[in-house]
Amino acid sequence: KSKQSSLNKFFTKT
Amino acid sequence: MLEAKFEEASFFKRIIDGFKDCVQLVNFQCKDDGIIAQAVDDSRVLLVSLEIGSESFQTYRCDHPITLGIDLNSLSKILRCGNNTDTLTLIADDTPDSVLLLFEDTKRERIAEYSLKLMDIDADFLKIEELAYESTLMMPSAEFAKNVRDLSQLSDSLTFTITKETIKFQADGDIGSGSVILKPYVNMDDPDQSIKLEMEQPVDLTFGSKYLLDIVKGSALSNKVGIRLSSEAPALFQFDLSSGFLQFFLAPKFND
Repeated sequence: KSKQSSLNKFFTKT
Repeated sequence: MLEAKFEEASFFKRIIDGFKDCVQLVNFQCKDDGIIAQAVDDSRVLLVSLEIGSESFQTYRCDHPITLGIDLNSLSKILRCGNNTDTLTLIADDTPDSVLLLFEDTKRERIAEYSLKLMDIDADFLKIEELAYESTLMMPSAEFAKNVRDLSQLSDSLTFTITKETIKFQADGDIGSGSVILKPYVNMDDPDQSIKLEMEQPVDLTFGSKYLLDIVKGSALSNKVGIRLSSEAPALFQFDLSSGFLQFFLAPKFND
């Protein structure tokens, strides 16, 4: 079963 | 002072329709070279990034940077009030608490004026680095939308597999499975119908169907969609405007 990843893992807040 | 006039109200309506179903509260940042907006969906899986360059407008003027915090549901209600072929002018002062939308039917001298209250939206702006992608794909947006809509009926996940000469979209669900396989293809008569593939590394990625179904709503904006994939980054789906773009960044699913 695959698990949804989050954008937070890839992008940093400015 | 912002005064931004679209030649056709339908153009702005198509832009908003392209992403209003996945995000609701959006800060539109108006600057001298155009309008940009960015928003992340509530589940923080899909990021929308919009850029409308000043050349997309019939006339454009923005003396000072202005942020328009807009509820897209409310904006949509007003956009439905204008006729598609009306011109649409967005007008706001330098510290606005509302934005004026002016629909003009130049042939009939009919003018409709609506004022939309602005909101103070506390949203963080994500910095999108220039990412290195392993595979880049360009294809007709209508064909991509059909593939996504067809296969999404079978499963809540779609797998994109790119190899040297082949693009494969696949769904594997409870009622059965399906796949669509495409090869690069050049249509000399209608270049927008071509399929281009640049593969640096094979890619095998899985995405949530519900997000892909939101993304393909951008198809009304452009005949083509650019898809950039990497195993280390969110996928980028891009619909180009005459000047600017609507981009969707989608975080993939990973095997547990």
